Amino acid sequence: AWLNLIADRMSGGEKDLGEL
Amino acid sequence: WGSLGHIAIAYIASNFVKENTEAYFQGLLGNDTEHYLAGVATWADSIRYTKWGRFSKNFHFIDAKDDPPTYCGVDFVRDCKEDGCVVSSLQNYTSQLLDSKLWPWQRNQAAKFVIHFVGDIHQPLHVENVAQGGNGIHVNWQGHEFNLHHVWDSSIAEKMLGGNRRKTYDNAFRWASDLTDEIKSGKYLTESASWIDGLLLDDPIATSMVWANESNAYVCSHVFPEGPTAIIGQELAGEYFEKAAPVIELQVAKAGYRLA
Repeated sequence: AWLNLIADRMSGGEKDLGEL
Repeated sequence: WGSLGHIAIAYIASNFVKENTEAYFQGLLGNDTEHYLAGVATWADSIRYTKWGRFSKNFHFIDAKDDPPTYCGVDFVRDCKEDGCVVSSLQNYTSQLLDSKLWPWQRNQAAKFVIHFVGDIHQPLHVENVAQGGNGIHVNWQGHEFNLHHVWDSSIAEKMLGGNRRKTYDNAFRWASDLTDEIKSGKYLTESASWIDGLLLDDPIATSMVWANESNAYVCSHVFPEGPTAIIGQELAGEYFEKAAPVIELQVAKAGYRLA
């Protein structure tokens, strides 16, 4: 979940936990 | 953890990241294969004892000055040394990953540190001060003398998995697949959602202190259930192993899921 949050932030995407 | 634990954690994380996350970190780490996380999971250990990497030697643990088995607990201000600990390192390297002004090589190293330290914070003896995280406690393992830290880092997991100890990546991959199934549809299905409750990207200290306290609680319940002196010289590959193994499985599964 930590890497998802980082990638979301850096890609300007959503900040939720997505598929997790 | 030893290599087996770190690599398994990385493979579990690979199984749960979103597509976008996979592409992002494959780019940052320069590896387009499914091994992009597993391949760097032990990098932080490989540089720890080199001259240039020495700055990072204290980043792998936090010395909780508690009193197991009577009292367990981690206090960031009390326990994190001036030159850093695993909690402050997770904050530092997470913020470097989020800083697009840094050089790609700096963010590449930051990623490798985060991947490794999320693993280490889930090993109970990386969150304990007694005898340098158990390194100074001699115990027996299948008739041979080992230190307690090594038993928790490697021996218990290796005994659980069996097979050829030299095939670390294969064993880790297989273990990660089993634990991924347990998270998706097995014994961890219901509890796994709560593992990522309250994750705060903007407060890595609060987030990793939750992980550290959870991990440290096992020092009282499973590492030193009778206190640190009672374990000296004991054979741990029997009854002690039976109780410790499920804790190690759970902590490795959690670390992988949280890392993802």
